[in-house]
Amino acid sequence: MFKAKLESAKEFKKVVDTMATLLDEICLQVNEEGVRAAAMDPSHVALLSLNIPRIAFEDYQADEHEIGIELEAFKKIMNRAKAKDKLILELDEERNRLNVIFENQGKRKFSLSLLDLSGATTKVPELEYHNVITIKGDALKEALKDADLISDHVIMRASPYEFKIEAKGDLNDFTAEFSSEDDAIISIEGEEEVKSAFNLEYLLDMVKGVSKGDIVKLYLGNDMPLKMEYSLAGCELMFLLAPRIEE
Amino acid sequence: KKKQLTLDAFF
Repeated sequence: MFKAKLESAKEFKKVVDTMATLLDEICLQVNEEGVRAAAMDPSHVALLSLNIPRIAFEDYQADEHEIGIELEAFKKIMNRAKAKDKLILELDEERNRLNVIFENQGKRKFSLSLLDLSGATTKVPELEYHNVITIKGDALKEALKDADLISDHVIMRASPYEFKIEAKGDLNDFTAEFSSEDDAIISIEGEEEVKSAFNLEYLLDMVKGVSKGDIVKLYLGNDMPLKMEYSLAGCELMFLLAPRIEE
Repeated sequence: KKKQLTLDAFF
């Protein structure tokens, strides 16, 4: 069986929105410890991994199951979440459906037909990073939106004391600079200077669910994938984004 | 010329 209750359907909507911008479908691996999932986008440029430990749920009961979900349909349902709605996710094994229930003044129940995605699990590569930037989510998001006016990609640079996002257009440039003294920065770790270039459309999709108060961790290397981590209402999201390189 | 890599290169 699988039955799990989340305090805020609206908060979980942000998680589903973020998954749906990058992925078409995802296979949730549920067990007594919580819910996990990992998948690459169709072009294999980005990877998203989700971990919701059982402590993030108000109620949680689960045996081992793989629950394959079509994300566009799930997103449409989650868009109906209202403030103060609780969310119950419940596996109906007989009908092979995931019941998505909004609980508030009554119960509104959608039954989402499941996909057979068994065996489609994605392994997450273990990459080693020396530079880690912990930054306020809104500052990062605004800098990426600024850069989007200038170019379709950015260069991220990190040194022991500084983090920069640069965009170069044909005529105009943009640079966001954050030093370890700035309010936006929680910490900058790393002993060397590194830089990698990334596609902006993917970056903007990855920070879609981030709002004021969220803290984002960035792991950077030289022409290495960007690793990004943040939590939304106890749901831990991790992304990898492959770099663009000079040929 | 810039080239977009895929994650497969890092597995």
